[in-house]
Amino acid sequence: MTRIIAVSNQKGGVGKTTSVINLAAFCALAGRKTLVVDNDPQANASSVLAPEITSGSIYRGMKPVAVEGEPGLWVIPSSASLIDDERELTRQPQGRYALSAALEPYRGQFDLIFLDCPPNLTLLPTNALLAADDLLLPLPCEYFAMEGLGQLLAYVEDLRITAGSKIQLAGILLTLFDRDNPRSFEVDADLREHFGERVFSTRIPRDRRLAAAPSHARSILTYDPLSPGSIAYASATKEFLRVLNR
Amino acid sequence: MTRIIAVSNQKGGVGKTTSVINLAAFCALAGRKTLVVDNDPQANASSVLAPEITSGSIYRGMKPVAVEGEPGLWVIPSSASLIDDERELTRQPQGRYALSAALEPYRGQFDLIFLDCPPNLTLLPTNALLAADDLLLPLPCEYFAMEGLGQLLAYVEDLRITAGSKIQLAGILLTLFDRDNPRSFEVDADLREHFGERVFSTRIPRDRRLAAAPSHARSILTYDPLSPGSIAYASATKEFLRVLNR
Ligand SMILES: Nc1ncnc2c1ncn2[C@@H]1O[C@H](COP(=O)(O)OP(=O)(O)OP(=O)(O)O)[C@@H](O)[C@H]1O
Ligand SMILES: Nc1ncnc2c1ncn2[C@@H]1O[C@H](COP(=O)(O)OP(=O)(O)OP(=O)(O)O)[C@@H](O)[C@H]1O
Ligand SMILES: [Mg+2]
Ligand SMILES: [Mg+2]
Repeated sequence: MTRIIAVSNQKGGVGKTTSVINLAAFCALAGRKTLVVDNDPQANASSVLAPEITSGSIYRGMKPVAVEGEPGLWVIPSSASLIDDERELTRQPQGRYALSAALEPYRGQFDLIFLDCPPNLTLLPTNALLAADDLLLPLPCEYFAMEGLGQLLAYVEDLRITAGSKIQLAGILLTLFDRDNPRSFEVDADLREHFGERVFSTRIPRDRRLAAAPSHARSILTYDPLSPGSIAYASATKEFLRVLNR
Repeated sequence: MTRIIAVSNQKGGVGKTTSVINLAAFCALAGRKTLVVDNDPQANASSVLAPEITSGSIYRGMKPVAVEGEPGLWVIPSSASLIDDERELTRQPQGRYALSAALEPYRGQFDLIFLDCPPNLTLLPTNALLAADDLLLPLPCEYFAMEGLGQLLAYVEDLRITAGSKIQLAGILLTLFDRDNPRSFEVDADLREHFGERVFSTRIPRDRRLAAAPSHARSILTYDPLSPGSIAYASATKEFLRVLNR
């Protein structure tokens, strides 16, 4: 039974792409056949998982490509052309469901499909939220990111009511966690009080090696598997898989 | 002579809003009558500079509001309604020039007008790039942000050729600079080799107080004026004003 997971947050730079790449890598390591779909015209995930491909997107019929050096991990890369695809989709009556339709053939071929989203709430993330079964929400304990949380959850709820979305919140993953800042722990405690079990107990620490791995076109698993960031993503993956099977 | 400055970068979380708020605060302190226009539906700048206003935008005729506690600093706040404004603008033939037209009455009333942009290259940032005289580009020394630099500069060049934009690159401001990471210095050196003087010599260090100030609805100037982040933004403002007068 394939599960499609949208990784979304309209706040920029919160660790969406970093979480998609590294959760997917550990899911593949754990024996799940995993597909990453880059749904962002920045194509950051593509630059790590399929650096040699620089055009096309799932909306233009791009097929899955095996990720070199990461058995069980596949990617459908994107490119800047996704900006044009989005403009084209706004003109189509069923434009919000294009990704759902494009992913249909892959249900049954993969155990998990991760959708990396751009930092906004326009048509591309909307496509992902309407195609996905689950929502994973990376969130740093910083003021602007917290401010936007309500807007995102309200938007997701609106899609469930008006557009038939069946998406469930799989969880909130605390990212870029700064253990030296007392404020991080205050925000953490607030979130757990408000969202309970839906906040993963694993926190992803700020770890320079997580920011360095992409420049070597690697996930943290193949770049520095014993680093704090890697161990945290391994533990977050374990928690995530447990939540999916609940 | 009013100068309109777009602060833009489609990469998320690079310090656009933090730079707009703090550069504008120091410009006002230096006696320049300064206006911040929030052109982002996240309304992060608005939540700091005019937290009591939660609807409207410049596209709906919102007028400048004086920022409490920061003499000489004004703001035209935005709200989530900007998502609808953008959708509306896509239907108008002159939709790309709406911000230019809306800012016209304020030329002559302010010395400086800063435009905070959302993390993408859709119609809202395009409006800012077509309305502005100068572009300020916040950039962390991180792989994904560097990857996107070419895409942004190509898009700006395209607007100069196809849409009559007169925007000039005022400079690249290195943000979230991590002095403990040797890679930051490598990227810094590469950038200066490639862009020369257009890279500000002031680097904005990663400083927790910069991330804390917004939760008190303050710029760094009124929150912790002697912090490393504040001193860096004071020095960056000095450099920036010198560049504008060149
Ligand atoms: N835990 C971490 N420790 C250190 N650096 C990190 C961590 N997570 C992400 N980063 C770095 O922070 C920056 C932002 O992360 P990332 O690009 O994954 O966020 P995003 O939400 O996908 O951004 P966008 O909104 O632009 O899509 C990147 O340079 C990334 O390498
Ligand atoms: N120099 C700095 N030191 C520490 N934290 C910083 C610094 N600059 C920005 N931040 C924090 O990093 C996060 C991202 O910064 P900011 O929101 O200004 O970026 P942005 O480019 O405007 O993001 P978006 O793309 O979502 O609009 C915020 O939580 C902010 O408080
Ligand atoms: Mg991303
Ligand atoms: Mg911002």
